Amino acid sequence: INADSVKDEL
Amino acid sequence: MNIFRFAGDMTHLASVLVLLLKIHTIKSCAGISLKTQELYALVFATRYLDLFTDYISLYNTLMKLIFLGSSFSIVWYIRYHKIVRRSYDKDQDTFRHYFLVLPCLLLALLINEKFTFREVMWTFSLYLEAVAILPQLVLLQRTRNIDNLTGQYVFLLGAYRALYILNWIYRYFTEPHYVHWITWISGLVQTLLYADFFYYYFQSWKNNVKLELPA
Repeated sequence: INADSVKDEL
Repeated sequence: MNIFRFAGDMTHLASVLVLLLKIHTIKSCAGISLKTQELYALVFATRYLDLFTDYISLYNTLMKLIFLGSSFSIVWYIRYHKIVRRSYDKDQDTFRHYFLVLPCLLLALLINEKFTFREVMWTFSLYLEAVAILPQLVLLQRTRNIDNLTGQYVFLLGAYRALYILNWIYRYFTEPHYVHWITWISGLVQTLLYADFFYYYFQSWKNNVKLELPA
């Protein structure tokens, strides 16, 4: 998961 | 992870815990819109599809489980719990929330970052979350008197997204090519929808009077 994507947010 | 986002997640967690606490302890859901709760359960169900496929962190997985668990149990309480359901005011909670689901789905099919099932579902959950509070705000306008737990619930729910906006600003300036217009615009719309509630909530807090929304 590229951490900069907003998908690492809830 | 930055302080704004962590504060936002904690505020969001506090909002669902306040609501669960209210329903579980006083066995009442007076003033709570079941429709908003159902929309929120749908938001989490469509946003956390990657729960079992992409592991980001223990924190991320744990919080997703808490949000999914709490939102579905709140819906269950209001729908099926023999005592709580009696305090649900279905004659007042009449917002046709299906009219919110369909446009959000169509919009997600039209405007998204990538036309895949997961991405469209995720975008749908963003648009839906932005408007999910509407049935609750309409119900508050109707029932006028707001008990302070419900007031705190709505306040915390609005505050969490406002903190997320600070998080997006922070990440925009600290992370290269961190640009997510869809997330930012729907988050901004969501926060603006709370704006008038915030205004009256703050006024009532400042003047130390019971929170009253204008009809």
